[in-house]
This record gives sequence, C-alpha cells and structure tokens, in this order.
Amino acid sequence: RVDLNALREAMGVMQHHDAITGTEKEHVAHDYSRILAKGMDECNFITASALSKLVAPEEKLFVNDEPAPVIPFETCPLLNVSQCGFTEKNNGFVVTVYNPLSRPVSKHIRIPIRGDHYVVIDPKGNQLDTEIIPIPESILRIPGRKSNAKNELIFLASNLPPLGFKSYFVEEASENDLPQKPHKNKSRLRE
Amino acid sequence: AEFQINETTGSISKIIMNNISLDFNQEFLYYKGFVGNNEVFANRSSGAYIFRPYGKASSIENQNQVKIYLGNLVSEVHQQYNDWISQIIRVYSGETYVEFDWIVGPIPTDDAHGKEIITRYTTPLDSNSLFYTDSNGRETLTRIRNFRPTWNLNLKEPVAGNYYPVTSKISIREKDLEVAVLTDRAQGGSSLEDGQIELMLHRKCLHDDAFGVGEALNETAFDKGLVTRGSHYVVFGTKKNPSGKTIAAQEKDIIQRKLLSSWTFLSPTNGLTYQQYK
Repeated sequence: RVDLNALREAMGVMQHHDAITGTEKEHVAHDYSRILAKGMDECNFITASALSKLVAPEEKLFVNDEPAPVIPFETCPLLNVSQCGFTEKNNGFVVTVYNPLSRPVSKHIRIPIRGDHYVVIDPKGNQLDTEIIPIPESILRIPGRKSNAKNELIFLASNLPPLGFKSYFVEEASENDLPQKPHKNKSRLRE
Repeated sequence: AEFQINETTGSISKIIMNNISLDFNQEFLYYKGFVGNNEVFANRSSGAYIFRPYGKASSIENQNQVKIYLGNLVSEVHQQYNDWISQIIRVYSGETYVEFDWIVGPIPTDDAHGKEIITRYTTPLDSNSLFYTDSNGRETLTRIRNFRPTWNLNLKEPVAGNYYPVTSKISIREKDLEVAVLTDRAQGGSSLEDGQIELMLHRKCLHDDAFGVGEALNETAFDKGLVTRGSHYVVFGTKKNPSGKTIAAQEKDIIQRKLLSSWTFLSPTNGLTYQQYK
C-alpha cells in the first residue's frame, strides 16, 4: 500500500537517526517534523478507507467497477493545543471513535468548540451527558495557535468494542433546545 | 479518585483513591544548567546530550491563580503559576487516577545558565532509597539511590547520576502501598528523596555540551521558545484494592488506554438530522 510508504520512510529515518531527542540540529528537527507530518497525512486516506469498511460493511467495495465512496473521516492533529478547524467550522459533526485494543474500553472525548451548548447523541439514540469547560488562557496564547475555540466539549464514549468503533452525533444547540433532564444527570459546573 | 486543594497555595494537598487517603504535594521547580568551556569533563556544559544541573532545584516563583470547575463527568482545577507554567489537574468520574496536564514554555532566558524544568510529586511514603522505572520499555527495574549493582559508587553528580529513563512509569513503594506516575511520553525521572518522584518536563540550555550537535538546546517555533504540553497520571493503591484489581493491574489498564488510545475521527453531517444520518 503506497499510501503507507511516506510514514514508513519517515519512521525509518527517525529511528535510524534517534530523532526528536534534541541531539539533532534545530533545522533538522524541523525537517523531521515535516517528513513525519507528511507521512501521517498520506496515511489519512488508508485509515479513512479502512474505517469506511468497518462503518458501512454492507456497502460493496466496488460499484459498477468504480470504487465505492470513502466516508470523509478527518483527524485533528492539533488537539494538543486544543485546536480543531473541523469542529470550529461545523455546527454539527459526527465523532467516530475507534478502539485499537482487543478489549472493550471507555474514553472521555474532548473536542475544541466555539459554541456554548451542544447535544451529543450516542449510536442508540440516547442523549449523553456532556460538559463544556473553558480552555485555559495559557493554551489560548500558545505561539502559533490559530483557533477560535474557547471551550472544550467533553463526553464519555463508553464501552467501545474491541477493534471496533462507535459514532456519536454532535450538534450545536441553543440553551432552550436542550431537553430538561433529571437533576442527577444535569451537568453542574461551578467556577 | 478525588483530590483536595490547599486554599492558600492553590496546590494539591491530598488525593483519595482506592479507599486510601494520601497527603500529596506537587510543585514545579527548575535546575540551572551548568555552563563551562567543555575542555575537560568537569567543565562540560549541560546540553542536548547530558543533563548537568548547577546545584539543587529552585522553586518556581509563582502566584498560583486557580479556577475550579466541578462537573458530573469531570472536575478540573486550572492553575496558572506564571507566564510560562500552567497546569490542569483533572479527575474523570469513575476513573482511579488523577491527571496532571502541564503546559511549560516558552522558558525565559534571563540568565546564562538556562533552565531545566521539572515537576516533583511528594508523598509521606518511606521508600527506603528505592524507586522503580520501566526503562527500556520491557520490565520494571529497581533503582537504588546513589547505588550501582556491580561496582562501588562514588557519585560526583548527585542529581544527574540518579536520573533514569522513564518510558511510561516511575513508582515508589512502602510495604504494600505503591504510588506511580504514568507518563504519556518518555522522560527522565528520579526519586532524590524518600517519598518523592520527579520528572523532567522541558529544557532550555544556552550552551552546547560539545558532544556533537554543535548548537545549544534552545529551540524555537514561531520565533518564540518551544511550549510543551503533556500529562502525568498519578495512581496509587495496594494489592487488594476495592475494585478487586491490584495496583499493577490498574496501572497496566491505564497505560494501555493512554499509550494505545482510541482514535478520534470527525465527519460532516451535511446538514442531516440524527434520524436522517442514521
């Protein structure tokens, strides 16, 4: 799979040269970052096509000898500075969480967002408890961060199947649109 | 897990986990890097290849500003120590660990030595000079402070000589109780006093150490010093925890979930409702 070759080569270079330890010159470190980012970028297609097969297994791989459409899965490589262009541009989106372990796990998902109110629906149609917490000022001012996200949306992706996935439907809502829920389930934030 | 914050200092003062309440302190400190002409080993500067601190670690002068967010899913304390160190202490509902999400940088260059920033966790454990690291990613190795197993040690570098690689875990023990710090990346770490664990977070050295790279470890991005962000997961317990899992099993579970974390993908809804999309 040629889509993997760029990352294969990057990993080969990194491991051979003990990259990312500070013992290379700085412009070389930047070059390593460039090579690695390019390699990961070229892997996006293969992860999206592999995940498409899992998400929609009933779809044939080829329709009339034409490749079946690949679901456009995006990743957010800048989550380490709480930045994600996709979630900032879109009022609604689907979060698909893939579990690479061979046992069920749960994970708290954190997504940078611009708005203040969101509804998250799990695969069974249940509305999930969510919390929205401001991103600290120290992260907002990290040099190079270009983001309008001021908050992070948090929800629990529970019981993800082994080597499997769950998808969550996320939609921005006004405060009035949020259904009233029992007190015990209502998120109560206090600053 | 639960934790308490000292209202005066804004720092963590106690953690409750696995039915055990433990006095707990965490602070940020920095070592000054040694500066020399590199002509003999004694004059070797601290740099990219070697860690040679000049004296003991100094506390970060700070005015710790704290914001607290309490919720059903997660509770967070946002700490701002100064312009270049901040942290989020976080507990998720149902999880038996406390996360320390630290942000360090750009490190100021206000003296010739440079700064090597560490975080230090202090507990009352009598760890008897022993600590444990998972150096090399294979097995957990016992480390004894100021000691080597195959020769009589006369340590000239009491700090750096006790630093070891930490791939994903460093821990201390007293009898049945183990306190571990799980890392999200390989770091250097040590236990310089009983009950303490410290880990190197970020370094800015203003002089080359003459081991080959030919430039100081003084990296920039966007014309500013690098900012680094990462997480430590603190967990403690015994062989008989209320969950039925031993502390070792809990640690292994957390490490797997963090280092082989689930992947998150995003897709557009194209304006569809949930029912239409489904």
